[in-house]
Amino acid sequence: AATEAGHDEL
Amino acid sequence: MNIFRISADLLHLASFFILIFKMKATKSCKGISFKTQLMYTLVFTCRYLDLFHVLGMMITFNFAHITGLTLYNTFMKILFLAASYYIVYLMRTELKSTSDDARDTFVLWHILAPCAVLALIFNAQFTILEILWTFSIYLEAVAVMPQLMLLIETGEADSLSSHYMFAVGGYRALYLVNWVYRYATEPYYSNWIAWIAGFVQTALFGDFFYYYFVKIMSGDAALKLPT
Repeated sequence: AATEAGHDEL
Repeated sequence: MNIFRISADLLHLASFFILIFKMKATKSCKGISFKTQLMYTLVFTCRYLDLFHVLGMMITFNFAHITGLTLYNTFMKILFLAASYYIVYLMRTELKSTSDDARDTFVLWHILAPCAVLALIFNAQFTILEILWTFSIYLEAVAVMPQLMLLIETGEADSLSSHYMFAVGGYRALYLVNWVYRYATEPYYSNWIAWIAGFVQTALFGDFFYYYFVKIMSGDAALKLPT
C-alpha cells in the first residue's frame, strides 16, 4: 500500500 | 535491510551520542541550536506515533505481524525519542546558562507553517497519522536551518559540534543511497515524499560538508567559515 512505503524506515 | 540503511541509522545514532558526549564533557551546549533540537523532538514525536500500534500488538499478545525489522525499528525509535528529549532537557536545565539563545534567532514559524500546509496538501493518505508522518518528513528536511544559521552567525564550530553536524547530515545522504538501492532491488518500492524531502535535507548540508572536509583535510580542530 502507498502508506506503507517508507514507513518501515526511520 | 541493506548496508546503506543500517550505516545511516548507526550514523544517526552516533550523532546523538556525539552531541550528548560533547555537552557532558564540556558542560556546555555553546554553538548548538536549541531550536533545531526542539524541532527534532517534534519530528520524532510526530513520526513515531506508530509505536503505540506496536505497543498495542505486544500487550494483546498479537505477535503475528511483529518481525525482526519491527523490533529493530521500535528499539531505534525509542532510542531516538529518548536521546532527542534528553538533549532538549539538558539544554533547558543544567546547561541553559551556556546556551547560544541570543544568536539562535531563526523564526520557527517560517518552517513550521509551510511544512504543515505541505503535509496537508501532499500526503499519501488524508489521515491524522499519515499527515503527521508526512509533516515530520518535511520538517526534518529543514529542521537544521536554525543550526546552520547559528553556525554562520558564529563563523566557526568546535570539533565535536562539527562531527555532530556531519553525522546528522550524512545519515540522510546514506538514506538517499538506500532508496536508490531499494528502488532497484524491491518491486513497487516508491516513496516520492521521503525522496524529495531527503534530497532537500541533504542539499541543505552541501556547504557544511564542503567546509567539514576542508577542515578534516587540513587537520584543524575547529571548522571555520570564510569571513
